Amino acid sequence: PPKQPGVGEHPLQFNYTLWYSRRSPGKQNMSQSYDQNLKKVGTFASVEQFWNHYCHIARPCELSGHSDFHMFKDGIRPMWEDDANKLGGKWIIRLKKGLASRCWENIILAMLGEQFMVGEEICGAVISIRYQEDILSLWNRTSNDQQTTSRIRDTLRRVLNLPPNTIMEYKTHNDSLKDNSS
Amino acid sequence: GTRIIYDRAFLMQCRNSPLTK
Repeated sequence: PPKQPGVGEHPLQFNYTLWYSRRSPGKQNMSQSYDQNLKKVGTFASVEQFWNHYCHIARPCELSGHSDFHMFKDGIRPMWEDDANKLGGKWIIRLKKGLASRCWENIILAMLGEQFMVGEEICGAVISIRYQEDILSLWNRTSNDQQTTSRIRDTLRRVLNLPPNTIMEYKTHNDSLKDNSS
Repeated sequence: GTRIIYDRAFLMQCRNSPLTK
């Protein structure tokens, strides 16, 4: 059964699941091994349940190697093949080292608090820790809905409070699949 | 329908609530 808020807790509009993945050096980056590397950290239905998980896990900046946190609506796996994602896409923001923890917190709080105002469009967010830079992405259901994707971009700019020259790139999951980049 | 919306300040406040262990 879906998780429920506890007595006196503040319910979320949607339940969310937090996932963690880490690529072992030397292994092939195939879809199957990606799926096998995904570890569920927990699911939460209230603001308080979220903090109870969040306060006990490492911050993105503390992770080493090739690691990702994924926070998706409960029932959506953080993979492009999921029904909710297959016609979707993502905004991609490349971050200088040192910004990942703050930006990740800002993006997930905006998601939990329903700050994007795009109905059911948001699927989840990912922070990818890499060697040279970190990559933040926000996934939505419908890549060809330009009004929605523009609205998401504008909210992202506001909640992330990034320098004005930060480049934001939108990519459909279909294109990512074709160029095998993510 | 009605949406459950929380701003950042409110969510941060809940972090310090007795319900958050």
